Amino acid sequence: DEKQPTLKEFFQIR
Amino acid sequence: MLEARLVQGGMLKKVVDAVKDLVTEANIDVSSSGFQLQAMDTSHVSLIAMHLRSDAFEHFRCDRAMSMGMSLANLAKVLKCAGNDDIVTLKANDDGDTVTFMFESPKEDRVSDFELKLMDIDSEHLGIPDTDYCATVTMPSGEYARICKDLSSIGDTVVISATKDGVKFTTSGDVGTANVTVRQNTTADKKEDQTIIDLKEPVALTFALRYLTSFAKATPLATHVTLSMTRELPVMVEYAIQDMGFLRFYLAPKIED
Repeated sequence: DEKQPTLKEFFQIR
Repeated sequence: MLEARLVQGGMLKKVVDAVKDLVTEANIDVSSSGFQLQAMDTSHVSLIAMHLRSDAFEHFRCDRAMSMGMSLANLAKVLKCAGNDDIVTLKANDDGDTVTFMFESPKEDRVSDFELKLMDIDSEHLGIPDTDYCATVTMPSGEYARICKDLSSIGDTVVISATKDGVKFTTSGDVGTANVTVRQNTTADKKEDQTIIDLKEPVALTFALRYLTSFAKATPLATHVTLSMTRELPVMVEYAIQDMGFLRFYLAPKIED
């Protein structure tokens, strides 16, 4: 199964 | 005080039309470097990053950096009133809560102005690290749009895999499966038909097609689109705004649960 991570899981909040 | 006069006002319409369905409201940050916008869609899966450099403008004055929060639907309504060939001038006071758009016809025989109300928007800025991408594919933007549209009729997700043989887009659904392979083509007669694949190492990522399809709304902006991919990182889909800046979309890949 695939899940859809959010962008926050890849990029940090500035 | 902000004053910015853009001769190719139609470019602004194309940018807003490309992003307004993905993001409903956004802060447009104005500084001496130009106009910048960064915004995520409501599900925080995709992100828009736009930069229109100050040297793209015939006249650009920005005394103090400011953030102009806008409803993109309302901004699109205003820009719809501009002719495609109109010169667009934006004016705003440092502490004002409105921005004025002035549209001049190329023959200077029609001038109109629209005042748009600004709004306070809380937005999270993501720090996007500089990335050495494994694969960079520059292809005709119309071809990218067609692939997204065709595959969307078959499935919901697409696997994009870049190898030395080309870039393959694969989807499957109730109907069956579909594969489209795009190969490097640097010898096309017309430059706009060329495809360039820069591959450092093979990479394959899975994405939700509906976001990739939405990014294709930027097709009128540029003849080419560039897809940049690295393992387990969001894809960057970039449209150049002529030599004036860029419109980039980022989309998080789907991962194995």
